Amino acid sequence: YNHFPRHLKWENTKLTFRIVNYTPDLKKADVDRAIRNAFNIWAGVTPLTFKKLHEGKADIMIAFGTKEHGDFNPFDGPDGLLAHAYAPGRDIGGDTHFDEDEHWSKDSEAYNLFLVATHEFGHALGLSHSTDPGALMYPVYSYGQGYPLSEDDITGIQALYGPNPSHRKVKPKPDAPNKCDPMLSFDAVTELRGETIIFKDRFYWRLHPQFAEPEQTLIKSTWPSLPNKVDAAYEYPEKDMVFIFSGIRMWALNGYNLVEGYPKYIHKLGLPKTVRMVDAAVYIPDTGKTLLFSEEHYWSYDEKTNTMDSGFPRSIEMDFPGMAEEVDAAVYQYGYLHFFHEHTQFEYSYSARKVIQIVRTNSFLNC
Amino acid sequence: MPLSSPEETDNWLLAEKYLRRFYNLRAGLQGTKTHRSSDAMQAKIREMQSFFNLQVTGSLDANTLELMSMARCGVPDVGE
Repeated sequence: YNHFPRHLKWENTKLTFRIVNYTPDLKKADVDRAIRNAFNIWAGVTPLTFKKLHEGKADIMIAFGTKEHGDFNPFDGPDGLLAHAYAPGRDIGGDTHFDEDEHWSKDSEAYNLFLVATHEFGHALGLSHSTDPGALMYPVYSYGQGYPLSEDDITGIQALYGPNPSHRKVKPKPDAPNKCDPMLSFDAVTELRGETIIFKDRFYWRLHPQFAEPEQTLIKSTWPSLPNKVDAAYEYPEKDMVFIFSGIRMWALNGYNLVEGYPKYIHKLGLPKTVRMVDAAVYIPDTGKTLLFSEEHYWSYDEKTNTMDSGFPRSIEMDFPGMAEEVDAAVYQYGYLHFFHEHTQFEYSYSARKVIQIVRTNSFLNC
Repeated sequence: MPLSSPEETDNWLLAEKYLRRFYNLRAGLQGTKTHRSSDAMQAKIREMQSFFNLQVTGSLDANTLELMSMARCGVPDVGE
């Protein structure tokens, strides 16, 4: 987290706010509720209280405006800048402005007013932007459900004001996973146009062959239509498509775009209805087959005929000796199958048909 | 140096505007007509790449430009 220079904060913890005007995108009551809920989030973790005024000057004046809206800090039309707020202080200090050229919603259909308001009020109370992609105070918008503050946000605001006197417990959003955590496990791994994408919780790392440092991003920042949790993923290069599995559904991506007709049920591939999730998936170019792993078994899917091969499922332990009996993620690189199970990575030679190296999962991220 | 393509110019202007607003890149022309990349601009690109945990290259690679075009908050990323 970051504070503004000189750690600007309100000396008075009893603050006032006033909603000067409303967006036509939402009912007035929905705007009132979003703003009140946003203040309640910060009130829940600090001694601050927020009283609503209906006239006169409040500490935090809230308004919707477009382009140049009176503070010489113009908005830019749809998308781009969504809103801004001023650090604690007199006059314009604390004031919060929303760009009326955006479309505001109370769900994920457009920009969620509650989420953006909670972020902006973080500024109005003294937080600057966080570099943690999992923090609410991260500069880039991303939609998420549930409690919006991460540990990073709470630590940052309590460094200014201390905790809520009632010490009410909140369950913060988990921070971004640490790539060098020795106990790190992966949810899914796939190639994507020459890069390697590693999914973990709400995030993914992007590993480029020429760069040592993987980049971490929120899944929804890149693919808003994907769920926050990915079970398995694989690339079928012949069609320049990546298939993503979560629960009993699967998505097809062409780069950043969702392919028409998806999501579909995984059973369309020919998996039995008893299969409720795919743990790992990997396409083997040498054979043209995609291996789908679920619990202790795996299936073989023929990408040319789009049919499940007969004689499956087969036991993972039988066919991949030396491997764990279950797989979290799998990827095929330079003739080797990399299997990941918990914090262990098994490097399996497809030609020699045996495990040739066992290392930690995080070594895949150059740790 | 051949003059840059319209797309490169657009990317450059997007980046200049972004860095000015969020990273205190000073106003005025960056670099010369043919030699685009000024030291100040490169330094600010590095600062932004470091903030977002991107590869710190100082150049406008695809990932950097992609991030610059994402919807975001209008408050600067560095304290004024």
